[in-house]
Amino acid sequence: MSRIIAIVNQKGGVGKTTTAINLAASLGRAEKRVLLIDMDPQGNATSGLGVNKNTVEKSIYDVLINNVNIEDTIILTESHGVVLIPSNIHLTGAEVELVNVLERESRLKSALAGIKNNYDYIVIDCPPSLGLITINSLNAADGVIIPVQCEYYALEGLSQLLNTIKLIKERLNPRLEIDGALLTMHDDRTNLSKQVIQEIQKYFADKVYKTIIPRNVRLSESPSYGKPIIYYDIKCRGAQTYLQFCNEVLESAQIF
Amino acid sequence: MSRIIAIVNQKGGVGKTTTAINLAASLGRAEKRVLLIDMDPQGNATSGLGVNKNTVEKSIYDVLINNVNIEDTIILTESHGVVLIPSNIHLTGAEVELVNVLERESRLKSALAGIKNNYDYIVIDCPPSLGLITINSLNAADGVIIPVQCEYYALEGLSQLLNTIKLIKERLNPRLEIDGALLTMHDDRTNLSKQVIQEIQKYFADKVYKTIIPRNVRLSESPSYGKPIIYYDIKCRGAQTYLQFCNEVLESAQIF
Ligand SMILES: Nc1ncnc2c1ncn2[C@@H]1O[C@H](COP(=O)(O)OP(=O)(O)OP(=O)(O)O)[C@@H](O)[C@H]1O
Ligand SMILES: Nc1ncnc2c1ncn2[C@@H]1O[C@H](COP(=O)(O)OP(=O)(O)OP(=O)(O)O)[C@@H](O)[C@H]1O
Ligand SMILES: [Mg+2]
Ligand SMILES: [Mg+2]
Repeated sequence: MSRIIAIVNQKGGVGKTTTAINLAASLGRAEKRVLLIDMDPQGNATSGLGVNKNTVEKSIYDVLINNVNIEDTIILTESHGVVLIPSNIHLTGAEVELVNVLERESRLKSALAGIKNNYDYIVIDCPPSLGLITINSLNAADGVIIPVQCEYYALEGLSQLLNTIKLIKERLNPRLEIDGALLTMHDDRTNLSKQVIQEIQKYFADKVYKTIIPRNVRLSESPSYGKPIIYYDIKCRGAQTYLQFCNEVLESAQIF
Repeated sequence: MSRIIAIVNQKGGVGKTTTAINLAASLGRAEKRVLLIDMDPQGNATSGLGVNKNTVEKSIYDVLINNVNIEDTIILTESHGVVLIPSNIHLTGAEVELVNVLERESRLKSALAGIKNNYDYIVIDCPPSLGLITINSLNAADGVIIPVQCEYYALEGLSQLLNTIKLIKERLNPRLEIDGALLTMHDDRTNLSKQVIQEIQKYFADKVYKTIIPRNVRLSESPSYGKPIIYYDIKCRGAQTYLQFCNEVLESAQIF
């Protein structure tokens, strides 16, 4: 049984890529077979896993636009159990190019149909927008994880995001569920964090993960070494909380 | 003489909105006539200035898509000298809706032609993408300010951003200049910040503003009160460095 999880939030800089990479690596360490898909034109998930984007020949762009076989785009990473479909600079054009393409919302879903059962988890890192790239990801997904930064602006876009998820579920993908909201970059010294957490728990009720990811400089250092946090500094708070989060994801999988 | 400045970076969460609001407010305090345009569907600049998005009748969306007169969308704010063209939820659809519209890249530029000389500065807050909303902003602008977070991923998208600016300058807007890169969320305790700053200074050479904005929790608190930092806590480091940055912008204006 395979589960496709999209990491989505149109607010920028909330920890989508950091969550996608570190969840994927933690699942791989728990002996799951994991495919990570980098759907962001910036390609942060690709470089955060130590892959040089300039050497990437085929990317997710080629699957969405040029009908390239998805298996030809999958590459190995240094993280145990994790393979990657990289992104590269061409993906920037995809939002506009997809508009006039046949079945533009279902390109990713159709491409994944043939390979889905080769993996226990497929994790999709999305760009900070609700355009056709994110819509493709939501339409292909079984579940959505929403990283929410403990900051005021983080509350603003949530209703728009939930509306979009609801629309996709009604019109394109009836199996789509919200797996949960993950609080990120929490600074327990500030009142602001406490206030935002209370708001988010009111908003999402039982859909908020118990694990809260603290602000931890090691998490922002690890991408410069091309490594997920568990391979950069497994003892730090960032690594320990992402491992704990991974356990929550694995436990909830029993329920689905 | 009016100057239109677009605040652009497709990387999310780097301080575009925080820079747009606090630069606009500081320019207003220096007795300049300022128009702030919120081109981000999230509408953070609108709420950061204390305006309730749900009460907004006409927004920048109506100017881009429905040919509404731009003067009918301008509203007052509590910040001295600053008026706003707000954003609202409809703007989310604009990226796709603009694709098949006549002169899709020039909608904002044409709309601003008639009112540009009513202001000393027009500041445009952009979403975290390089799609048609950001292209409209770059095509309408005289200058670009690029906020760059002192983090590893911040370096990744810069060449894509500079390429896009170069293309716009060559094909649509020959007067477009890079006014400068502004380093944000600097944490002087970490090595990472020091390394990123050195990289940015190599990349942008003399186009890096001398002012460096520190990470300062007061800056992330002020939007929850709907106030720019100078009206929330003028003594804090966040306010002092944005006032200093504003002076740099005013000084460089003499050169243009
Ligand atoms: N818990 C954390 N503590 C400290 N830094 C963090 C944490 N999580 C992420 N970061 C850093 O914050 C920045 C933003 O995180 P990230 O890039 O993962 O967000 P994102 O939502 O993927 O951004 P975008 O919207 O641009 O895709 C990055 O530089 C990252 O290294
Ligand atoms: N110097 C700073 N110190 C501390 N927090 C800051 C600073 N600048 C911005 N912030 C906070 O960091 C978050 C991201 O900043 P902001 O929303 O301005 O970035 P952005 O680039 O506009 O994001 P987006 O890409 O989503 O539009 C916000 O919660 C903001 O309040
Ligand atoms: Mg990302
Ligand atoms: Mg913003």
